[in-house]
Amino acid sequence: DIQLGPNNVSMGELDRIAQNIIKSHLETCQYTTEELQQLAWQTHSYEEVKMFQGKPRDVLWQQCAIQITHAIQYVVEFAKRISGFMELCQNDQILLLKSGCLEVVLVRMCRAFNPLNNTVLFEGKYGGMQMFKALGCDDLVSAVFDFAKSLCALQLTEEEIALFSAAVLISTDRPWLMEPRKVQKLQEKIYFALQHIMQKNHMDEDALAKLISRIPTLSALCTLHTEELQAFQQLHPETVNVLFPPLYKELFN
Amino acid sequence: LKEKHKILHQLLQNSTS
Repeated sequence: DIQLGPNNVSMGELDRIAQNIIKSHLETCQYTTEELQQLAWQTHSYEEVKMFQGKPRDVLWQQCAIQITHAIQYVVEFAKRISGFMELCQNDQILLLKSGCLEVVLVRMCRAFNPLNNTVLFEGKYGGMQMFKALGCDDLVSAVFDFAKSLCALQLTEEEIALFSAAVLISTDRPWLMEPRKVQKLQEKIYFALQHIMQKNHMDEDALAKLISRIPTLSALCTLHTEELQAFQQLHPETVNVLFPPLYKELFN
Repeated sequence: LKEKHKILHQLLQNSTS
């Protein structure tokens, strides 16, 4: 604890923050690294992909909304286990999760993405972009796949994914925070911990800068998701109102 | 905000499983 890191945060404290976030991440991931490795080359057959493509648009939208909602519930659990998060006021906890949960889901998605054949884990097996054709939003799907590929290219360790997820979630960029200083203090510590780990792991000095440069893309993807949802809802209001998970509607509608 | 996000608020209130 004697050695001081940036901003006079002790290295011991940075280490404690990092360990807490890594543990929270590992405890709240839907799949362990081992499970993902075992599944990595189990891909949907041609017939299975055709089956997804043949689904009515609203059915596939509903299926994706359910999967996203499921993933978000794990992200809420991740947030709750981060030291300091539950000490923020309830308004800010809700705001940070409302605006950041989908971004964290997208960051976590890179764990379940195989960049060698551009496939993602969906409904138990890996499949390519064509699996989501029936959603009718090729631009969004293609942008999400591009993002996952670009994040995979950085070859992040599980520890780095954990800290980056926390940094994305605990962000002072969100509007209407009631205690932005408190959020900022927590965010700074997370960034220092991330910086410390990345300097240790990567030869590339710009690795952290490259990672941070992906954040605007994350935000753009979430905006695109909201726009596509609105467009879909205009055509299928009943599907959204009656069949979509209540948490999904609460967060995005 | 709590009123508009009852499910999220409830998830935050639930004890960590």
